[in-house]
Amino acid sequence: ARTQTSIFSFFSTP
Amino acid sequence: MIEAVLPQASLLKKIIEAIKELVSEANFDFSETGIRLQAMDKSHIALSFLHLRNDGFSEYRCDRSQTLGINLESFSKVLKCAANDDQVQIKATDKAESLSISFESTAKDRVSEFNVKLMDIDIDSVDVPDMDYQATVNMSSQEFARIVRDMMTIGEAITIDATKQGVKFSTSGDAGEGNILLRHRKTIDEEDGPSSTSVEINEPVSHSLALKFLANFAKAAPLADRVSINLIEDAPVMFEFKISDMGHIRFYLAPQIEE
Repeated sequence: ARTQTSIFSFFSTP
Repeated sequence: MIEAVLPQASLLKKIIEAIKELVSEANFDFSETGIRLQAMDKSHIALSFLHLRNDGFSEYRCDRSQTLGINLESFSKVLKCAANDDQVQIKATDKAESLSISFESTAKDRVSEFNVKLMDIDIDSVDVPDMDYQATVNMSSQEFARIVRDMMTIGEAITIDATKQGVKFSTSGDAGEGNILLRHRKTIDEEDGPSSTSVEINEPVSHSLALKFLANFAKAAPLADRVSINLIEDAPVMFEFKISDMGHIRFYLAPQIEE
């Protein structure tokens, strides 16, 4: 099954 | 003091329509160089970026950088009061509590003015590094919207496979499955027509994405004839719509991964 990732898994907060 | 004038309200209408389904409230950062917006949907799966350069406006003035928090549904409602070819002016004083939006008809005989309340919006922002994409698909934005619409009749997720041969969009669901292949054209010239597709590729790359977000991105199609889809393994897919000579809207979408 596929899992949805989040933007935060790839880009960090400043 | 902020003051920005666009010769046609239709452009601003299209911009707000393109992002208001994804984000209900957003901070518009005004600076000397133009306007920027970064916003995420509530689930933190899609990230929207808007950049409008100062030189794209017929008049632009920003004495000092200022962030204006705006409810996009309210903004959109007000913009519906403008005729498409009305000139639109947006204005805010320092520490303003509302954004003033006025419309002037082409004959200059009708002027309307509205105020939209500003709000403090606490949002999560992220740093997006410059990335070397493995593949860039450049295609007609109308074609993109059509493919998204067609795929949504079958499934909820879409797989985008970019290879040297072209780009393949596929989906599957309870009713069955389907795929659409757009073959790569070496040059996009008049002979091929504006509907042709190019794929610049370093390495084949494949991503699975939630279709409902692509349906939202497709709302930016009225802004640009072309969309570019930028893919890299293990990173969000970036969709870019250029806004004629003045900037762009970019959407980053976090992929679905196999567990």
